[in-house]
Amino acid sequence: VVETIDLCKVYRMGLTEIHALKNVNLKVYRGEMVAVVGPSGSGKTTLLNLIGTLDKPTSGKIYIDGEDITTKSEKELTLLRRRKIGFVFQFYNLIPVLTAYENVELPLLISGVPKKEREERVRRLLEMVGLEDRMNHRPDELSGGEQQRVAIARALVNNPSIILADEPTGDLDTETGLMVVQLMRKLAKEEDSTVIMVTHDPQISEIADRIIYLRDGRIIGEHKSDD
Amino acid sequence: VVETIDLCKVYRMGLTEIHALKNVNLKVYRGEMVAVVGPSGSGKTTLLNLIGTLDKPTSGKIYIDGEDITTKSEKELTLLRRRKIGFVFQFYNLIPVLTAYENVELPLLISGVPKKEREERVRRLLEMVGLEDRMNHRPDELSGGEQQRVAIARALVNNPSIILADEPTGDLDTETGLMVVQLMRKLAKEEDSTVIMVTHDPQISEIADRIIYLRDGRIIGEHKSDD
Ligand SMILES: Nc1ncnc2c1ncn2[C@@H]1O[C@H](COP(=O)(O)OP(=O)(O)OP(=O)(O)O)[C@@H](O)[C@H]1O
Ligand SMILES: Nc1ncnc2c1ncn2[C@@H]1O[C@H](COP(=O)(O)OP(=O)(O)OP(=O)(O)O)[C@@H](O)[C@H]1O
Ligand SMILES: [Mg+2]
Ligand SMILES: [Mg+2]
Repeated sequence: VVETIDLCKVYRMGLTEIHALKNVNLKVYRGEMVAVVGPSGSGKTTLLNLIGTLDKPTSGKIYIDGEDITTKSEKELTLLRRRKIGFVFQFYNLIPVLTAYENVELPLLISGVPKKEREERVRRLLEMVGLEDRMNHRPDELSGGEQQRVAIARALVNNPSIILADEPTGDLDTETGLMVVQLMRKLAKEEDSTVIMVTHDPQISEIADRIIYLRDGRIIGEHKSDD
Repeated sequence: VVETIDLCKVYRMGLTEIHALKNVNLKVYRGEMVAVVGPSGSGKTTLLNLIGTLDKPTSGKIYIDGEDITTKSEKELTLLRRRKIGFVFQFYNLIPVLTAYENVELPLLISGVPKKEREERVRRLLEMVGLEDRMNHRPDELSGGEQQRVAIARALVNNPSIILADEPTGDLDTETGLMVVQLMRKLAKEEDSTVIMVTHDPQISEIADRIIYLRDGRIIGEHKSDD
């Protein structure tokens, strides 16, 4: 459902070139949960941003459900993102003036979901991540891990077929982290969605079906999880 | 060197009251590295912000080097922070328009350190956290973990006697995380500084001399580390 071919990304800063991704070839199948692990600076966020159409490759191809997204217009990409992709950002990107509830509701408002159904889905997701008592808090009235859980709920509320999660448990204790990732896995299995999850936590990566290893912008190996 | 007595913090939102800290009694000794662990939302950041004078308690006392900081003026608190406290924030708070180098240099500029010595100390710290090749990058040109390491270097550059680190390895892979915390410990031992470190990572908490457990705003236990 997601495929990259010889994917490269070079950041240019004046005369300096940073080769963040070098010929990355990756296949992720429908219903799979894949973990991407690697040292700080190895290119994980860059990879996720390219797959999520938030940035453009320097060279190489990216296919989502068989369509080459490198040839799409901005308008087509925006529609694709809205319909198919749920993104948990490394730094959440919550809207500061909206409450937790309103932040999670936003994708449903954009998709035109009717009020009663919106309310049910937002409440259900906030309960599932343990934030039923924090719905009316704005981001600056939430702890780091609570903000992270709002970001996760927001990414899942629209039932996207592809979930891209950049370090979804970085600010969570072990128990809460395992809970949200098990939740993502459960929802993905129910909907036959695909999850690509960047993580530094070995315990979290073990929940995935397959673990892909990145180093200095290259895939250096992968293995199936043993459960 | 740090002592809290019956420390309480209540956040008020309209008619709602959130009791984030409830009668916290804590003693931290000079040269000690203490880890504070607990579930998301248990009050760790609140505790660190109170000790770091970034926020005021609702009731209770906080002593730093024997001085009651709850009775100090804003001016006195600012001087205290500048002289004694180095803070690694849960969300870094780097200055977006400054490079990594300039962000780390800032505390030294504020303290009036001469140019040659500033340059030596900034470079040394950035090398120690593995960012010698990223000195001229601004925060938006850095990966999450690279930004976190800039924040750590900045907190350490002024040789503060009290280092408060809020989840300093949340965006770092295991190897890099262990490296920076071993670095903090080494520098603290050399300077006889004190480190209070909030962390969700059991491996990181094991590096500390003592681990304090927080739950629902209360200290529920502690134990010495076994090394
Ligand atoms: N400004 C605020 N107004 C209301 N409630 C707040 C405010 N700031 C924090 N809280 C609440 O206080 C509690 C403690 O917050 P704190 O940030 O100290 O938790 P934490 O232990 O650091 O959590 P995490 O591990 O998720 O970072 C949380 O439940 C949070 O929702
Ligand atoms: N806009 C940019 N300009 C220049 N270099 C960049 C830019 N963005 C990222 N980089 C560099 O590209 C490399 C890969 O960055 P990326 O954010 O993908 O790493 P990462 O694997 O997500 O790291 P982390 O685990 O620390 O979040 C890093 O070394 C970073 O310094
Ligand atoms: Mg990243
Ligand atoms: Mg916190």
